[in-house]
Amino acid sequence: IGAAFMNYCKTLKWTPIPLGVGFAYICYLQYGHIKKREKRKQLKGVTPEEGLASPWQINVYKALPFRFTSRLWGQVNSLDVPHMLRKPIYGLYARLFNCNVSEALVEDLTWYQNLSDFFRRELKPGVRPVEQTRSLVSPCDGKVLHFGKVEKGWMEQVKGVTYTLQGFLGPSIRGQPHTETTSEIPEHDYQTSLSIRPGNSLYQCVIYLAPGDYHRFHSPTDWTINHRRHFPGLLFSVNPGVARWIRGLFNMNERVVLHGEWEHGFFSMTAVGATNVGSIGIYFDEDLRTNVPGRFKTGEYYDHHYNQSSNNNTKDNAPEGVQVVKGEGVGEFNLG
Amino acid sequence: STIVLIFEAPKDFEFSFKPGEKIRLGEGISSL
Repeated sequence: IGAAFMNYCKTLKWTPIPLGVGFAYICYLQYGHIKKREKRKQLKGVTPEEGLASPWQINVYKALPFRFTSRLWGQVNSLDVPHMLRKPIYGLYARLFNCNVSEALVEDLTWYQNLSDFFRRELKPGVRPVEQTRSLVSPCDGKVLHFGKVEKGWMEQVKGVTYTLQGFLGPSIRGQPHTETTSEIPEHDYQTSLSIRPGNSLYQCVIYLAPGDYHRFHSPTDWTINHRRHFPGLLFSVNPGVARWIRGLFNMNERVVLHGEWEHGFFSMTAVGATNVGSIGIYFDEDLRTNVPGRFKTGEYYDHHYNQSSNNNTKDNAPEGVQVVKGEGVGEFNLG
Repeated sequence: STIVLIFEAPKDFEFSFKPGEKIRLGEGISSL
């Protein structure tokens, strides 16, 4: 056995060379991969986890009086501007925020009595044709921050930065009995409680409106709005940089959730307020008051059910709710 | 300001744009 083993070792004496060369080549390839990976990391910057605000940073940010300054900003901008100053002031705003005034229904800047009027300007008919071949269209002008499936009750405001469906919509949004003692349930169970139809999934889409964008929002599809839920909240900026920095940003901010049904089942559209734009108007909802003075508790909300008595859109014997068609104006963001 | 849409749709539903893309009112946002 010993002799046979020695003979075998003699046959292996040249083997280490190609093995070593092969191993060195693998190391060289791996080194290249690592270098490329590190370079990619540097180009992309920090990972979402590393770039998130810490609790103390959020607390400091919360302490800033954004609600008060936003209301003040709204009041100042509701004051009528002298006729001769309108063109230079609104013109400066339009240049700063890249507004396309030629698309406005009224191009004459002197027509707008104040900056708030100009901010919620109407568009000329036909400048935003509604695609008739698609059943779901964009409800506004803006930039798509994120979209995709909602999984186990979690959503993403930008890639990798999450917020919960339950925190965003609040308890008992659809069908579930609501009691004073309704408490939080596991996120996965919350999504299940929405009773999504077999063969369907839940999706979300986040669209950011920059200061110069058209600030009215329209119906993205034909649907029936049954219910409105108003969450008084903070007025953090919602620009993409802050959305990448603060996890759960949309669950903290002032917002109005409209929810109902479309051809495939559950449908909701939420207007999330921001610094200086905390006032949200819904055209068929005169009772709605947003960004009002006073303290509020986190998670506090006010519900309103739309029915025939408060709805001029529905005909006799029509089902409860406000029926809106694709492209129809639903509401607007206002300064303040 | 931000608009967030949350809705149920068939499992083969697909969005017809990319994150970061500018979009205009009335443009189709899905394959449906």
